[in-house]
Amino acid sequence: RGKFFGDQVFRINVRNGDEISKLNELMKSDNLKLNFWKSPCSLGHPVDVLVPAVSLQPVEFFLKSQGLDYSVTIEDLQALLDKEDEEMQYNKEQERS
Amino acid sequence: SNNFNYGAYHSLEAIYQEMDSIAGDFPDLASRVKIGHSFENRPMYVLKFSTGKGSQRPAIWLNAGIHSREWISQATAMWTARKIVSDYGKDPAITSILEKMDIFLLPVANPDGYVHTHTENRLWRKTRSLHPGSPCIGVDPNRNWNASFAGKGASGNPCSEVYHGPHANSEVEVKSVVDFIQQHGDFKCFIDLHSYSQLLMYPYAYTAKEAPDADELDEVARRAAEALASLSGTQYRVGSSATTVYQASGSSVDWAYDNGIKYAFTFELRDTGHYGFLLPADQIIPTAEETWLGLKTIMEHVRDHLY
Repeated sequence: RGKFFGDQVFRINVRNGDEISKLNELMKSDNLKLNFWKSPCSLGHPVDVLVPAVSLQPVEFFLKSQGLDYSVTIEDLQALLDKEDEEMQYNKEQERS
Repeated sequence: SNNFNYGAYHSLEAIYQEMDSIAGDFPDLASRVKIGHSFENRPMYVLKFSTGKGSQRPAIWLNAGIHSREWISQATAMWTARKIVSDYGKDPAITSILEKMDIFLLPVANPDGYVHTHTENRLWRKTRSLHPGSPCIGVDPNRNWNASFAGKGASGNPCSEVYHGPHANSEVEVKSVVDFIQQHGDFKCFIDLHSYSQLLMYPYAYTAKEAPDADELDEVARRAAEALASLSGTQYRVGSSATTVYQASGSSVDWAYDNGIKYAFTFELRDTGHYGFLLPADQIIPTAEETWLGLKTIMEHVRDHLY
C-alpha cells in the first residue's frame, strides 16, 4: 500500500491573479510530485496541495520566497490514514462478532 | 435489519452486499440492477427505488463515488439508500416522490478506483484504464462525458489528475451510465455527489455562460442549501460550477443538462479542508443526514415541476 510518512497538506490562500500564476508554475513542476486536492483557479478559493515529505523544504522555500500565504491543514497524513485504517479494522471485527 | 454500520467506511464488496440486502428487505420498493461493468470487470450496480410495479416513470439519478477517494460520497449514498426504504410510507415527502417517480442510486460510479483506494493508494481519484504509450493509468471520469469534451479545465496528459481520456465515453464506467440513461429516456433530475468544499452547483461547468434555466436552478439550489444548513448549520455556497469553483469540461452534470435533464446539480459535501478526502467516519451520518435534507428539497421540486 502507498504510504505517506511525513507528507503534509498545505492550504494556500490566493489573493490575486499573480499568485494564481505562481501556483500554476508550482503545479507544473513534476519533480516535486505534488498532488493538488484543490487547484489554483480563482480568487477567494484556497488551494489545497498534498506535499510529499521529500518536497516539503523546496515547496516551503518557494511559497515563502514568493510571499504566498499558507498554513498546514494536515500535519501528518499517514497518522490520519492509520487512524482511518484502525477504525475500519475495528468496524470489521465488530461486524464479525 | 442487519449489522451494516452506516457510520463506517466499507469495502466495495460490503457495499454491494448491503445493496443486495436492501433489495432483499424491501422487494416491493427496491431492486439491485446491474448497469454495466468497470474497466477491470467489476459489476456496476444501481439501486432502483420504484412503486410503479414495472411501469416506466420519470426518474431521478443519484450518482456517487465518481472520484474514488471521496469516500464520504459513497458512504452518504449508502445511508441515503437505507433512508429511502425506511422513510417510504412514513415521510410524506419521499412517499409522494416515489408515488410519482423512480429513483436510481449509483453509490460507486468508479468501482475500480474505489478498490484501488482500499488496497493500493487511498488518494486515487481516476479510473484504472490503461493507455498505450503512457506509463500513467486512469482517466478522470468527471472529464470524460460528451459535454464540451476536451475543452477548458481538462487535460490531454494521461498523467494528469484531470486527464479527459482519448475520447468522450472512453471510460466504460461513464458509457454504462450514459447508455442506461439514454435507453431509459425519461430522467428529469441528475445529482452528482462529490467532496469536499460544501458547495451546491448547477450547469454549466464548461462555460461561464449562464444556463437557460439558471434562475430556477439557482432558486432551487438555494432552498436546498438552506434546508441542509437547518440541521447543524453547515454552510454551502451556491452557484454555477464555472463561476463557483472553476471551469471544467466533460462533466457528468453538464452532459445531463445538455441532454435534456433540466434538474442537474453537483454537491460537494463536507468538510472545508481540515481533513480533505479523509473525513473521519464519525462525520458520515451527520453529513448524510444534512445532505438528505438538500436532496429531498431538490427531489420535491422535481416532483412538482415535471416537464
